[in-house]
Amino acid sequence: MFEARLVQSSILKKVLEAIKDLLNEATFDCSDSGIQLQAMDNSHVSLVSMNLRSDGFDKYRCDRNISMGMNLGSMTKILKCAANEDVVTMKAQDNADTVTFVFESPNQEKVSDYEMKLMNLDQEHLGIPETEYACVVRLPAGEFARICRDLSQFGESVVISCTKEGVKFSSAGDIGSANIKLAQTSNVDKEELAVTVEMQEPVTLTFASRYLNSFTKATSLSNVVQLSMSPDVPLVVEYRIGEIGHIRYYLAPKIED
Amino acid sequence: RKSQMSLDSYFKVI
Repeated sequence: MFEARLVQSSILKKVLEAIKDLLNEATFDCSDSGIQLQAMDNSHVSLVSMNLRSDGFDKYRCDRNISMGMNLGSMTKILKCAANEDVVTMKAQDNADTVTFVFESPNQEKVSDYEMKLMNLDQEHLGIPETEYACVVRLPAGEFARICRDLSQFGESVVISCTKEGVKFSSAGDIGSANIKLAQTSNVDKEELAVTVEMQEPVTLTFASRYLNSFTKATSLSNVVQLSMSPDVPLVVEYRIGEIGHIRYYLAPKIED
Repeated sequence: RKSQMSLDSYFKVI
């Protein structure tokens, strides 16, 4: 038996919003420690890795590890049926071929349940090596979303350069070029408004703006986004999911032919 | 000219 109850169904809605641009379907691996999802987009350029810890749920029970393959379009349809203030419970029997979503209104006067068919997905898990990154940048998630949106008007690629002074985002294309420089915040009153850079060595990498834009669909999950970069390895874009977990996106760089 | 790398070149399937 698997059962996970979340008082804020809006978290689940936001998580889905954050992954459905990149993935059509995904396997939710449920175990005693929580729910994990790891999937690459069809082109194998980006990877989504999400973790929701069991202790972050209001109730969590998982007697046996289960992997639930879900069509994210169908899951989106179902979660649209939940009001933001509803309590959501996901339930499945061991070896089940369906999952049930139960939505309860805060006053318990309306209770709905939706059963969804599960899919058998061939899944390849990737081993992601633990990496010490040369640069780790934290900035307001809304600011990052704005930068990705603004620069994607110029070109298909965004160059991210990180030095100890700050971080620079650049793009160039047919209409011209654009550079956005963010300096490290000198005095930090509010952490969620700060730009911070932890740098071992400066890094400049080029990425496809289309993917960066897709990652920013997670903006509503967190005030802060963290970018981790090292020369010639995939970028990691991380958003915390409240007190319950995180979503990380990995993006392979573009390199000189 | 830059070309897009695939994650397969960095991470191994387990």
